[in-house]
Amino acid sequence: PEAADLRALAKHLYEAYLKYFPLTKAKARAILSGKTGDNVPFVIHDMKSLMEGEQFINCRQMPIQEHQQQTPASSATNGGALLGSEFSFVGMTSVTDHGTTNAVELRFFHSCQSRSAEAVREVTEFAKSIPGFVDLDLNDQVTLLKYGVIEVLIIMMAPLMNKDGTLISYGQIFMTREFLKSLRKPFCHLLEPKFEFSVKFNTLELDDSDMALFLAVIILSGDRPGLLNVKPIEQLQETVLHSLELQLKVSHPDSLQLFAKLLQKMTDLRQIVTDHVHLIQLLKKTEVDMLLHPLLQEIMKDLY
Amino acid sequence: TERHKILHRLLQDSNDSPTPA
Repeated sequence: PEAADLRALAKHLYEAYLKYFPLTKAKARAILSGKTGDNVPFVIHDMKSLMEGEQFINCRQMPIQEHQQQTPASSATNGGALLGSEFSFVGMTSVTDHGTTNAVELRFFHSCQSRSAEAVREVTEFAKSIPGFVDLDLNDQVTLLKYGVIEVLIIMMAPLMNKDGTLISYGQIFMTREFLKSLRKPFCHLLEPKFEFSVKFNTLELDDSDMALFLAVIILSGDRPGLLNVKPIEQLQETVLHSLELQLKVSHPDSLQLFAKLLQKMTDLRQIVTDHVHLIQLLKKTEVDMLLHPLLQEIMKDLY
Repeated sequence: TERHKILHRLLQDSNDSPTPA
């Protein structure tokens, strides 16, 4: 009976994962391997292709016809729609140098933030679906999200990445790793550590149902700074850990110590998040006209 | 914790139907 409950929990979390996250690993890997005949992603590999593709960044639906050069309807994409007009972020450029690479880089970075903020919202909805999460002290729910969300976002980037680049805009655009490395300092340092992590993480070959459980384990970390009531969080995590362990035995019977290897990734994650936050703080100082999305600001303030 | 206004609102936002049982 206990195993049945653990399997039911895995199924429940997988359903919530499918409900709240727009691009599954299965679909991303299909796009990356070129199996889906119809939606071949638009490739951004240099400034020119970035400018051409910019209008599509963060769009949910790319115009179906060929990606030939159209007159961009508006430079704003829907990425900033998150949280209503709270912070319409995309398309914010310094008027003076609209066309220069400096402005394009900043606009791209703002689009990344806009998508990240939307992803935070998706993770929040997923967290609320974890049985018992909404019954925790509200302050602890905030703390678990504050410290867990960037780790979750990095894990969710892995399926979109390979050694050569990453999918963005719901899998409609493929941006090359070399292009990202060619951006000026410090933008060029932003994604490289995530590529290194993702290439290794992907060798574990988790599927979406494994990912759903792993994300819940990350969110339910009882050692986050400032938690008021650790006990119930640890109990919830223990149940999800049992479910994850069983799930990995069932779906990866001959993958030795996969459970242990997966848990070890959580220590790598913390270092990547710490470095990421410090880089963003540096960016805020050096980039005069760089704005930080208020939700991301809230999360990163006094984090590490 | 007024410092996390948006996170608070996202957590309390019940604009969503409960996930399938």
